[in-house]
Amino acid sequence: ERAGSQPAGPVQPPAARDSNSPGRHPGEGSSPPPALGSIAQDMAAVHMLKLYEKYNREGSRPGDGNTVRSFKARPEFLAQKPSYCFNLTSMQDSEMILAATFHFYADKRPRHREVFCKRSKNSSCRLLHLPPILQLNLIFQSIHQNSAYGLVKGNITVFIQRRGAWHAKDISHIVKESKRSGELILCAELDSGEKHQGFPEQVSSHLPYILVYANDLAISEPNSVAVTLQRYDPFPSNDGDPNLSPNASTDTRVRRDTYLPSSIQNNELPEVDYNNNKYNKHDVWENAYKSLKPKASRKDRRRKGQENTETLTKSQVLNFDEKTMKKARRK
Amino acid sequence: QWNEPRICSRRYMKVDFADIGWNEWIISPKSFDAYYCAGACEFPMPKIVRPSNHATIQSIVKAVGIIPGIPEPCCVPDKMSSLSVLFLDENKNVVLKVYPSMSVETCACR
Repeated sequence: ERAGSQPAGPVQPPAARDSNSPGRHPGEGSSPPPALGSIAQDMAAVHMLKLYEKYNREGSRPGDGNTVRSFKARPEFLAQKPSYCFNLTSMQDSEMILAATFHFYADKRPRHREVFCKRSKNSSCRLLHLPPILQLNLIFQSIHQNSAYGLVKGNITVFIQRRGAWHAKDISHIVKESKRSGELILCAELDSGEKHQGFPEQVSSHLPYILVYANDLAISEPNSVAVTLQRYDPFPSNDGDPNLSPNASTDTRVRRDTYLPSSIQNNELPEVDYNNNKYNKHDVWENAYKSLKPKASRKDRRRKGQENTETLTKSQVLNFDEKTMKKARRK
Repeated sequence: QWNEPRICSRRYMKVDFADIGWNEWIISPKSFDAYYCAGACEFPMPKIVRPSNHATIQSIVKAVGIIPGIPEPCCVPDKMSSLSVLFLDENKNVVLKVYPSMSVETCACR
């Protein structure tokens, strides 16, 4: 952008026409609203709440778009320079970008003059050395995953008249280009020409942020509210057959193993003679219980246990004598 | 709800996002008046239920019993209004979206 551009007064993109007086940034001079609760620290949230109240008051006009996304900055060092990075990946493909603005806080006073004036005895030092206008270079780079260097996407020079205040700059072309090329990690370096020391001692509420105004073409689709607000699904979605009841989960059922030892063909007890017509179920159970042995002593039980394990290991399969087999075959 | 009119009309329904488990990420509003439609679309249908031509024909067919099993028309939302919702996306960034058709203004027989 050519030097000498307009001072960075707040940009009024289609959806950001705030009711604030021109030149005042939406979040300035206002205490964080209670509606934001714990996230009231950052100015992006305060700004978004102002936009929400405006949309509620005036409704969104046709050119305004139906979506505003805010992106908070994450301080990073890029090629040893302090930069602010923004993760734009949450933008949806159906969101057509109308405008984007970069909001940053111009520190009250540059540090080097602080140090300089401390030494000098002249009380009006601060006034004499107050540079009338601060020139800032906003250098935007898009970062590929896990790389330490970026691709410069834009370099905007701004002239700051008011210190200790928020400023906004239109970066629509940069964000549109980033989205088009799929480079959705965007970093901004605020270069004031001072030698790079670290990040200015900004409080977290003074971190820069980006607002993206968009028109979500999918918002009029049926159930568009579920796409962005339904974060869990009380029923597993049946992608396949719509007739499936919500409980019929589409994942393959665990097939239970129905192992039937080949030798047991029915529930009859081998030693019981079912042929004679005197057979009475009650008797059978009586006999079965009567035949229980009296409780063996501990020693015997242990020995018995050993015998059982021996017999068990020996004959895993039940053997019937010839007579029983003959009867079974006959039956 | 019991002394509601029988005829197809708009009924009050307030939705609290905490009741549907969305309040963790929705900053504002906490609740809103959504309303719903219920009531009969019997022949003859008065103008107030703003029947479509098809609904009028269907209710006559139903009343005359020409074809067994034809139900009366349904009482559904006609005019609806949008709702601005401020919420946190998965990256905890604040998002504002204006969702259409979130609240019922009028009902009609269709």
